[in-house]
Amino acid sequence: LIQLQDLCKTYDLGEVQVRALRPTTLSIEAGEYVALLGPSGSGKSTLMNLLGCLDQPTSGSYSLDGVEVAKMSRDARSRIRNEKIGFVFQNFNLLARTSALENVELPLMYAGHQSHRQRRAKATDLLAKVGLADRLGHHPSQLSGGQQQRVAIARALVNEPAILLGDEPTGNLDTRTSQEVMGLFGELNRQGITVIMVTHEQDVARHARRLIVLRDGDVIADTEQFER
Amino acid sequence: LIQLQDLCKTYDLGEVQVRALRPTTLSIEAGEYVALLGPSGSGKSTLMNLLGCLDQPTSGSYSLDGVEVAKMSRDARSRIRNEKIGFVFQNFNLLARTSALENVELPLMYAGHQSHRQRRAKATDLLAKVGLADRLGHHPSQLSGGQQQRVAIARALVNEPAILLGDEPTGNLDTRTSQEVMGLFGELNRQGITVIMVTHEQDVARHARRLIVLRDGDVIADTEQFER
Ligand SMILES: Nc1ncnc2c1ncn2[C@@H]1O[C@H](COP(=O)(O)OP(=O)(O)OP(=O)(O)O)[C@@H](O)[C@H]1O
Ligand SMILES: Nc1ncnc2c1ncn2[C@@H]1O[C@H](COP(=O)(O)OP(=O)(O)OP(=O)(O)O)[C@@H](O)[C@H]1O
Ligand SMILES: [Mg+2]
Ligand SMILES: [Mg+2]
Repeated sequence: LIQLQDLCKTYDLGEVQVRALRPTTLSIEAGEYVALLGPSGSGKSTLMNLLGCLDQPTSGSYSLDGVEVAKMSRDARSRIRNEKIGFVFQNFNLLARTSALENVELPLMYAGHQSHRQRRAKATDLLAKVGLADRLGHHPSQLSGGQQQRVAIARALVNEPAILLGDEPTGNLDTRTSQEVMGLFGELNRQGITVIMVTHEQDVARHARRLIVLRDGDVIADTEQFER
Repeated sequence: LIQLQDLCKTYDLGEVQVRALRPTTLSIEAGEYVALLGPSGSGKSTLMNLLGCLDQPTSGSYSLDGVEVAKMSRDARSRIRNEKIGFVFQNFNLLARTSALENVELPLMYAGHQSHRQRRAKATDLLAKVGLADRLGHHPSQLSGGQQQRVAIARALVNEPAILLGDEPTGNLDTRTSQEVMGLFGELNRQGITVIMVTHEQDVARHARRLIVLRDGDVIADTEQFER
């Protein structure tokens, strides 16, 4: 499903170059459950943004479902993001002036093939699943940190993506809510959805089958772990 | 040092009222180390914003160092925040168009009694302490999530506050960086600084002497725990 070949990202700040991700080669099969670990600043979000087609690599190749992402048009990339990928961002990226419900409906509106009533029902349903049934009308500034994170999670799932990317998706959640969310992700993975999760918490990482560890932009470990 | 008497915060959204913090009475002595726990949405950040003099309660009293906060002028509150309180926000609240270094220098500029060179030295020193010596000139958008969080931590500490308030201060940090930061907070607490930390992580909560647990805006537990 995902094939990276010498994929690399360098930020050019004039006098200094930050090699956020060094040439990385790896592949991820459909249906895998991957945890991406590593110290702060090691390149995890950089890799996730490349995987999510939000950012262009400095060099190297990224083939998604057989198509070279770098060669896609902007529209094609935008459509892939909307149809195939659900992304829970490290800083949520919610629209400030719209309600929780509208934030979650947004990907459905871009997809375009559902009625207003179907979108509303679907978004309401997902928000209820993450415990926010009584916060539908709240704007992000009227929500707690963990509630904002859960809106971001619902939004990532609403278009039933084939690939779920989560960048510290439970970082602001208490243990119990976090377990509920991980249960939901596990259920989706069993249904065939490819899950790639950045985390620094062992309780989240233990749900994954495969662990990829980054340090200073390099993959230093890529192993399988089994249920425990 | 801190005395709350029936302190309460209700958000009025027209058709519905959100009772974020119910009348709460408790006191915190100078030099205590408190962990504030509870589910997502239980009122932790609401309580922290009241303690940090960033928000006004709906009712009740908050006395800080013997002075009733609600009766202070805006300037007096602003001065207290700058001189006595260091706040690490759940969403960092960094200035987007300024560098890490300038973000950390900002409280020193408001305090007003140091030269440009002294401010620069102090801010540089703190950023080095949290491992960001090579990121001084980066703007927040050029920093990883955990790096932004560390800039927020350095900024909270630069004015040597008497009270350190941290709202999930290590939520975006890997285990090792998190331990370094907790080590720094522990050192400050031993020097007499009052530390109040919101967290949902056991590894953070275990550093505190006192645990206060919130649920639905109520304090449901207030206990002491000892080193283990
Ligand atoms: N401006 C606001 N208007 C309306 N309701 C609000 C507002 N701010 C917060 N709330 C509500 O108040 C409650 C408490 O919020 P608070 O941010 O204190 O929770 P929290 O314990 O910090 O949660 P988390 O662990 O998720 O950060 C939440 O249910 C939230 O929806
Ligand atoms: N726009 C940018 N310009 C310059 N450097 C950047 C930029 N974005 C990120 N970096 C740098 O690239 C490195 C990797 O960043 P990245 O966000 O991928 O780290 P991360 O592993 O997600 O860290 P964290 O766990 O703290 O979120 C960091 O050292 C960061 O300072
Ligand atoms: Mg990151
Ligand atoms: Mg909060």
